[in-house]
Amino acid sequence: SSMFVFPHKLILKTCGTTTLLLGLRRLLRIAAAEAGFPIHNAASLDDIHAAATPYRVFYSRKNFLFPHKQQGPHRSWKQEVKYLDDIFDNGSAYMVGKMNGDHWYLYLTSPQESADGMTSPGSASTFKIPCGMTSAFNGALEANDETLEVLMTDLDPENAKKFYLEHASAVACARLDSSVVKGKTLAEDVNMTDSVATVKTTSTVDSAAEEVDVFSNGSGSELCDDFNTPLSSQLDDEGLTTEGHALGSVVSDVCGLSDVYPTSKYPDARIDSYLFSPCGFSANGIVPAPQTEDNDDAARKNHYFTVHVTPEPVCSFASFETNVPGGQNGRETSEIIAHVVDIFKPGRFSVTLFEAKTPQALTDSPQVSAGRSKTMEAIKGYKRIDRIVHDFEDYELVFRFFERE
Amino acid sequence: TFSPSEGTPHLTINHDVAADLDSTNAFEGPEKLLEVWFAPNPNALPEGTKPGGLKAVKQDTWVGMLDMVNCKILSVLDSEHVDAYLLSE
Repeated sequence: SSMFVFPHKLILKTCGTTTLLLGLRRLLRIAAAEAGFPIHNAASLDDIHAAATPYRVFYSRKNFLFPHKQQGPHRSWKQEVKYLDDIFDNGSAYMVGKMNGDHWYLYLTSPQESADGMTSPGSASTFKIPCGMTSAFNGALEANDETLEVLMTDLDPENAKKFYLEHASAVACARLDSSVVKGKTLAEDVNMTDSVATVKTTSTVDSAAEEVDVFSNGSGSELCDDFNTPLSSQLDDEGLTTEGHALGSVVSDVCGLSDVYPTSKYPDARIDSYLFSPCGFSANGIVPAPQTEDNDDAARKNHYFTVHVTPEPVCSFASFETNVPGGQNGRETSEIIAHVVDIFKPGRFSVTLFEAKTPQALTDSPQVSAGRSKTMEAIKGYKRIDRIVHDFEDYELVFRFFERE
Repeated sequence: TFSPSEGTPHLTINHDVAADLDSTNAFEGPEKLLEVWFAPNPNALPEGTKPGGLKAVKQDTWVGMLDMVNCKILSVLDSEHVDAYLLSE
């Protein structure tokens, strides 16, 4: 799972049987009490119902593989919508894609027109929260506001072994041997406090590690070639601090994730990744916009990407999400999709591109838009099954679904 | 090899959680995604909002909310414009 906190928005993406929506009311309360965002559903913060007024809310998910295992309001889309409708008074719910196949759900609120920009504090007996009252918010949507999400299922089982601790441990051992031979170090500058370590990585790691098939040679997950020393301790000697993070870093390099936003084009990009035990992988990346002539340091903006992988064959799934804008001296969106799909080799995947209708986006010529769309239709080795466009008030959503040829 | 600039994000690891996490029964597959905006852009925070907006909220404060979600903080990659939390499960 991952959380991204910006000054003006928060993104929370949670895996498995987590109860994401149960944290929503607390989030709105924190935004009011700790960040000072205005409240409009109560007279003051003393009221226990008082919560910050959001500008917009999005909630989305793919259809669950095992809905009966979910908790709280997450057992069905109907319950999730009811939960959100009980909090907000202007939400809309959508289902995108095949009902009898892989589909995707979206709930979003729309900015409301309000004569005075305020509702009467506490006037609604349910203390429902009005969203995005237009007169209460000044400022345009962010330029280049786009979110790309690739949701992949039916991962190639052999390829998915990369996301098992046992396999990654063996690869890490091989890399350690290799780095000792080549005289490379993984990190420098480690500051330890009581329970938290701050690590500043100041050198790159060798991404050309040998693949090791631990499933055939039976190597253990805890021990490297020195069988009396836990792998995590050996990696600590190299400056990494927990086995999950150390192996996550190795997996990021070996699987190709580190090259999605390569340092050659995004020199200040950083990835934080973790390999779970016995399997599963998560990674967050922060990608500062490349510096250009008309983009000085003060104006540079940081974008994110996040990856989550469940490799077990019975429920194999991987997701990739990013708000790094396509093009603009970086990689095109179609290149990113192709790269990500090649990492996970899914049997099926959906691509959702959510783009704000900002003035900048609207200046694209029809030819440019058509060309960009066309390149996203053709992913090598896959057949595009569905393309569905939703035209919302301020956003356009394009949903595409692909199957392996 | 490259030399990161001052603006390079840096990583903090929460050893209390990250060291002994067992996720044997944790995964189901598809995730849930929630995005809550409190302003149209970071330069348009409403009047009365603290400088930094949500980024001004202390990390410990998020822990209580994340407990309700059943997630723990494994590590944080922080930068000038966004803080990225890697969470358990």
